[in-house]
Amino acid sequence: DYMIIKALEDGVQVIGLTRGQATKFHHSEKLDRGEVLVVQFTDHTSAIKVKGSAEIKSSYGDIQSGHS
Amino acid sequence: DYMIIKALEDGVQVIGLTRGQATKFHHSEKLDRGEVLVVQFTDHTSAIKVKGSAEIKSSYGDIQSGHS
Amino acid sequence: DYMIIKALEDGVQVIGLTRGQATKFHHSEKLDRGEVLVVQFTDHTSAIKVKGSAEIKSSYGDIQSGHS
Amino acid sequence: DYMIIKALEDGVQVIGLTRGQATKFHHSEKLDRGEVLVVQFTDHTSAIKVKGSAEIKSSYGDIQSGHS
Amino acid sequence: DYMIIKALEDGVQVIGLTRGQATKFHHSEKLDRGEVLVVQFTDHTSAIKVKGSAEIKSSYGDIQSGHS
Amino acid sequence: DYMIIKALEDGVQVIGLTRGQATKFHHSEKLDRGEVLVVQFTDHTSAIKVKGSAEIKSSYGDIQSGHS
Amino acid sequence: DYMIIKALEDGVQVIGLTRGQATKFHHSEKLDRGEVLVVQFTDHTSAIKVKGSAEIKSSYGDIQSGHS
Amino acid sequence: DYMIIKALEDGVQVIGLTRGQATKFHHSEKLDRGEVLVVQFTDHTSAIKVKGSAEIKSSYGDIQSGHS
Amino acid sequence: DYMIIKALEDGVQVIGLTRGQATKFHHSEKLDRGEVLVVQFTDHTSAIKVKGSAEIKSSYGDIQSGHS
Amino acid sequence: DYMIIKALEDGVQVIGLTRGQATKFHHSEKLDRGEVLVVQFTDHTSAIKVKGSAEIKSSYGDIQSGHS
Amino acid sequence: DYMIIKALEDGVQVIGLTRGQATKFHHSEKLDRGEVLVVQFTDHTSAIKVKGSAEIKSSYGDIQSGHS
Ligand SMILES: N[C@@H](Cc1c[nH]c2ccccc12)C(=O)O
Ligand SMILES: N[C@@H](Cc1c[nH]c2ccccc12)C(=O)O
Ligand SMILES: N[C@@H](Cc1c[nH]c2ccccc12)C(=O)O
Ligand SMILES: N[C@@H](Cc1c[nH]c2ccccc12)C(=O)O
Ligand SMILES: N[C@@H](Cc1c[nH]c2ccccc12)C(=O)O
Ligand SMILES: N[C@@H](Cc1c[nH]c2ccccc12)C(=O)O
Ligand SMILES: N[C@@H](Cc1c[nH]c2ccccc12)C(=O)O
Ligand SMILES: N[C@@H](Cc1c[nH]c2ccccc12)C(=O)O
Ligand SMILES: N[C@@H](Cc1c[nH]c2ccccc12)C(=O)O
Ligand SMILES: N[C@@H](Cc1c[nH]c2ccccc12)C(=O)O
Ligand SMILES: N[C@@H](Cc1c[nH]c2ccccc12)C(=O)O
Repeated sequence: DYMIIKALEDGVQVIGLTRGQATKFHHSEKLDRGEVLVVQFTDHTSAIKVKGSAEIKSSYGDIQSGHS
Repeated sequence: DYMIIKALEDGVQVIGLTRGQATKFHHSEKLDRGEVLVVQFTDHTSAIKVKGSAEIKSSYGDIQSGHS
Repeated sequence: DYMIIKALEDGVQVIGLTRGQATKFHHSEKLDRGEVLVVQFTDHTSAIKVKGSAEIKSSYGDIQSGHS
Repeated sequence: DYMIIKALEDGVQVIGLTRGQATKFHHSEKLDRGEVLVVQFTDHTSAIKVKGSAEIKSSYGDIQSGHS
Repeated sequence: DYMIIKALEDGVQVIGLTRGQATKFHHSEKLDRGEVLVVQFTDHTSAIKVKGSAEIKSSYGDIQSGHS
Repeated sequence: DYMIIKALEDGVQVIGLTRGQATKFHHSEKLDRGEVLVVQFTDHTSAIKVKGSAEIKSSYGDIQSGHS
Repeated sequence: DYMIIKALEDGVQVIGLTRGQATKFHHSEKLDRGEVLVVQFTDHTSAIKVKGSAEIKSSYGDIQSGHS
Repeated sequence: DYMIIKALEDGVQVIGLTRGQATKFHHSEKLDRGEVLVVQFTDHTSAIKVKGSAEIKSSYGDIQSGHS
Repeated sequence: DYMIIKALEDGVQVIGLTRGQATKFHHSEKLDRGEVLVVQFTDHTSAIKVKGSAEIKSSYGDIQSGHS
Repeated sequence: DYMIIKALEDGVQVIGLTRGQATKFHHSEKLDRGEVLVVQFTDHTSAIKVKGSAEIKSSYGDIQSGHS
Repeated sequence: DYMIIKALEDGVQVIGLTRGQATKFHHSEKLDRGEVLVVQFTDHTSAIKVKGSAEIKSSYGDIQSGHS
């Protein structure tokens, strides 16, 4: 499983949350407008948070994050 | 299996319930309006509860939580 | 396999029945109107009972529990 | 494999038959009208019997048990 | 693989035939009109015989047994 | 892989041929009109012969045996 | 993988060719008009030859052998 | 993976090429008009050549060999 | 899982982010207009970033990166 | 994975390139007009080159090689 | 996973990039107009670059490389 995130504004954050008993932020990748980040679920990442306005493509279709 | 939760209001909670004989809350991730959280079922999470108004996308289509 | 349960009234119960030779209730999660619970079949849960009025989404489509 | 049973009257019985050389009843779960039970095939259950009027949803579509 | 059998008359028999070199009847489950039996192929059952009038649902669609 | 055979006349035979270097008949199940037999390929059966008039349902659709 | 062969005339032959370095005939099953033979690929059979007029059903659709 | 070859003329050849570092002809099966040969890829066969006019059915649809 | 990236301008960067606890850039492949790069997720790459204007094809459809 | 190559002219070459660190030609099979060659990817072949005019059928549809 | 590349001009290059911590060019296969190359991802190749004008067929549909 993976998903595609395209930033629609500067300063979008794609945050990886740790897999396991504890749930913490282990990485936040910053995206500027137009940049695309493709991320998988992994041994270290079992939840992903998106802050800011972005287009998100997944097996469930497209959804837009942010206050648009 | 994973699902996508987009908060439609501030203060939405996405709660992980423990896998195993006991069923307890192990983590609650707070979302503000527009924030998106993508979560998997894992070795530690076999049930997920959503409180507050949010759009939930899964392999069974879309459903909205809350009192809208 | 998992399914999604959205409570349509307060006091909905989602009950896990034990896997194995004996079939007993091991957990009952209470839901208030609008709350959503997503549950898997697991090593400990091989049957799930829903009491009260709720919308249930699964790979077989949607069905509504209760006396609506 | 699992299936969903919604009782259309009180007193519906969902009966688990044992897997293995012998075929016996190991559990009977009673359902009142509107209650929903979701059951899997398991290490202990290789046949399931439904008595009384109920809606049954499976990968082969919907079927209604009872004398409706 | 499993299939669903709904009795359309009293006295329907669902018979399990043994897996292995020999092919014998190991169990016959009697169904009254309206009762539903869901059966799997198993380590002990590699052929299933249905006598009497019943509706049979499988991955190949529906078929009716008996002299209707 | 399995298939469903519904006898359209009395005296239909469903014959299992042995898996392995030799190909012999190991079992012949007789069906009367209306009776249904559901059979799998198994460790002992790698070919199946149908004599007499019957409806056969498989993953390749329906076919009728006999001189109809 | 398996296929279904229905003889459209007497004397149809369904021949199994050996798996392995050598390719020889190991069995020929004779079919009379209307008889149906369902055969798998196996540890001993990696090619199958059909002589005479028959209807052949497989995952690639239907094809008729013979000079019809 | 397998494919079905129906000869449209006498003298069609279905040739098996060896799997491994070397690529040589290990078997050529001759088909007369109307005969059908169904062949798998195997431990010994990783390429198959068809000479003469024949109808070939595979997961990619039908194609005809020869100078028709 | 893999995806296809076609540069729509010179200087497009396709960046591999490390799999594991740390998330760092391990490689950046530069593409000139018209060049196509096809990349997999791997043991070393669990996230991929695209900077500049490019067409990206994946199992979720097409998306364009950049300020077009 | 396999593909089907039908020569549309004499002298078509289907070339196997070696799997592994080195990429060399290990076999070239010549086809005359109308001949069909079906080839798999294997332990020894991870790339395949087609020279000359031929019809190529694969899971991605049909494509024609050559200067037609 | 594999893809098909048909050169639309002389001098097209299909370049294999190494799998592993380092990302380097390990092979470049030159194609003349009309030639077709079918390539897999392998133990040694986890990214593939195409320079020059070519038609590329993959599970995501067709795309054309180059300045056409
Ligand atoms: N650490 C948690 C992260 C998580 C996954 N899914 C969740 C759902 C809700 C809350 C937390 C989570 C886990 O691996 O299980
Ligand atoms: N601890 C439970 C959580 C659970 C999963 N599915 C359920 C259904 C009903 C009640 C509880 C559950 C388990 O792992 O099995
Ligand atoms: N303890 C039972 C629970 C169960 C599963 N499916 C059932 C169907 C009918 C009755 C009980 C069950 C088991 O694991 O098998
Ligand atoms: N004990 C039997 C139960 C059973 C499964 N499928 C059946 C079909 C017919 C009769 C009995 C059965 C078994 O595990 O095999
Ligand atoms: N004992 C037989 C039962 C059987 C399965 N499929 C059949 C087809 C025909 C006749 C008998 C059978 C076996 O396991 O193989
Ligand atoms: N004994 C043979 C039976 C068989 C299977 N498929 C066949 C096709 C043709 C002739 C015989 C067969 C085998 O196991 O291989
Ligand atoms: N003995 C051969 C039989 C065979 C299978 N597929 C073929 C294609 C062509 C010729 C022979 C064959 C093998 O197992 O490989
Ligand atoms: N001996 C070769 C046969 C082969 C398979 N696919 C090919 C493609 C092209 C040329 C030869 C082949 C191998 O097993 O790999
Ligand atoms: N090092 C991280 C990279 C990563 C994958 N998915 C992510 C989502 C968000 C942030 C980082 C990541 C990992 O392997 O898990
Ligand atoms: N020897 C190479 C062959 C190859 C496969 N795919 C490629 C793509 C481009 C260049 C070469 C290749 C390998 O096995 O990996
Ligand atoms: N050596 C890298 C090659 C690679 C694959 N996917 C990538 C995406 C971006 C950059 C490099 C790559 C790896 O195996 O992981």
